[in-house]
Amino acid sequence: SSMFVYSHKIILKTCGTTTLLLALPRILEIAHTNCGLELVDSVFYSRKAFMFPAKQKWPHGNWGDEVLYLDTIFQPEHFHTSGYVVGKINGEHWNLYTAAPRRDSDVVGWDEEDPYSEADEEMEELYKDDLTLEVLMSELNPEKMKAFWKKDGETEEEGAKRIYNDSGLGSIFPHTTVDDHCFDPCGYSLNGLIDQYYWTVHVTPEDHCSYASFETNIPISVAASPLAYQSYEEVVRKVIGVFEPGKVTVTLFSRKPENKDRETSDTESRSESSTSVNGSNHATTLFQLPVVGPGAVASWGRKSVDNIVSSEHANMVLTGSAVDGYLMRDRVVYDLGGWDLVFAQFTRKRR
Amino acid sequence: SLIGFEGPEKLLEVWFRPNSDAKECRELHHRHRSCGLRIVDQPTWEDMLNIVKCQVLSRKSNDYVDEFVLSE
Repeated sequence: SSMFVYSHKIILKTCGTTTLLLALPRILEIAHTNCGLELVDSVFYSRKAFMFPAKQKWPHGNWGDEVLYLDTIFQPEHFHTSGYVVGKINGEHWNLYTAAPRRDSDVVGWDEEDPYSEADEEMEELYKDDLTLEVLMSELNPEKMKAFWKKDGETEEEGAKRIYNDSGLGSIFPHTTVDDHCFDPCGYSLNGLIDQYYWTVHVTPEDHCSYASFETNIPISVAASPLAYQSYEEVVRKVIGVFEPGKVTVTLFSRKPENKDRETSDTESRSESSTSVNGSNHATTLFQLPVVGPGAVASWGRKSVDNIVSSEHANMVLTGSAVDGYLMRDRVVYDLGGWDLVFAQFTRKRR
Repeated sequence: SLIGFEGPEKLLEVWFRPNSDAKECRELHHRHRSCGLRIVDQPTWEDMLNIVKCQVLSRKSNDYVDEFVLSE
C-alpha cells in the first residue's frame, strides 16, 4: 500500500482487507482542523472488480455500499457524485466514484458567494498535467515471480534492492528516487518520485493471488528523459515485460481543464468490446480508438500530454503499436464529467 | 493477511482548495510548496492509517510530495 501527500491532495492506495474509506472522515477532519483546508475540490475513488466480497469489512463488501457510504459524506445537495462500473459487469470491470462540488448558484441553500471562485486560477495550474496511467496485472509468470520472494538470510532492505535491480523494475524509471520494501516471506512495494510526479508498484507473487499493479502520473515528456520513451505504450510494454501477466487492465485518466464539463455528471462512453479480438490484425491497433466527430486528434506520445488533458475525449486518438503476445479483450472510452478515461483489457495469447 | 486478499487496490484521491481564510497558506504554497496537507506530522497520519489498518514502513520526501510505503 502507498500514500502520497501533496500540499493540496492526498492519494491513498491500499489492498487486502484494508478499510480505506472508513478513514475518509478523519482525512477531511485533518485537512480542515490542521491545515485550514475545508473545501474539497474533487474526490476520486476506484477499485477493480471484487474478488472475495464476503470477506471484506463494511462498506467494502460491495460497490453499492461503497457508493452509498461516500454519498453520505459528499451529499448530493453539495456535490455532484457518480458511481460507475467501467467495463463488462461480469468481467474484469472497474468501479469508479467521483465527487465534485456543486457550484450552481440556484441550488437551494447554496451560499450566494461562491467559495471556490477565488482559487480557480491556482487550481488550474495544479490540474494542468494531471494524468494517471494504471496497469493492473494478474496471472503473473511464475518464473518471473521467483524474484519477489525474500531469500534466506537476506534482510528486507537487501531483498528490496535485489528485486529492484534483478526484476527489471529498475529500468522503468531509473532516474527517479525510489523507496521500496520487500515483505517476508514475499511481496514487494515501491514508490518512486521525480519532482511532483510519482510511480508506484505493488506485487503479490503467490500463485493463489498472483497480482501486480503499476501506477504513475509521470508525463511521458518527463519519463522520456533520459530514456527513449516515445509513448505510454512503451511504458506499458516495459511494465508487462517485468511480470508477463496472463491478464492486463490498462487505464489512462486525464482531468479536464476547469469549466469543461466539470459541472455535469452526464456520461458518454464509447465501447469497442471484444468484437475485434478475433480479427487477425487487431494487434496493431491495441490502443487505437475511433475518432468521433470532427476535430484535432492527439497522439498518445511524447508531446501529447497537454493535448490529452486539454482535448475533448471523443476526439482523442491513441495510436501506437501492439503489446506483443497479447489480445485486446475490451476497450472503452469514457467521458466522466470532470475526467476522461481510456480503459482497455488484454489477455496473453496462448503459445 | 492473505485471507480475503483482494489484489486490486482500492485507490482514493482527494483534492482540496485553500479557502478564502487561508490566503497565507496559499501564498506559502507558491513559495515553498510545503504547506497545506504537508504540514501534518507523521503521528497524525499514522493515527489516520490505523483506521485503514495500515502502518507506515518507510517514507521519503522531496520539494513537492511526501510518499509513504505502507504495510498490507
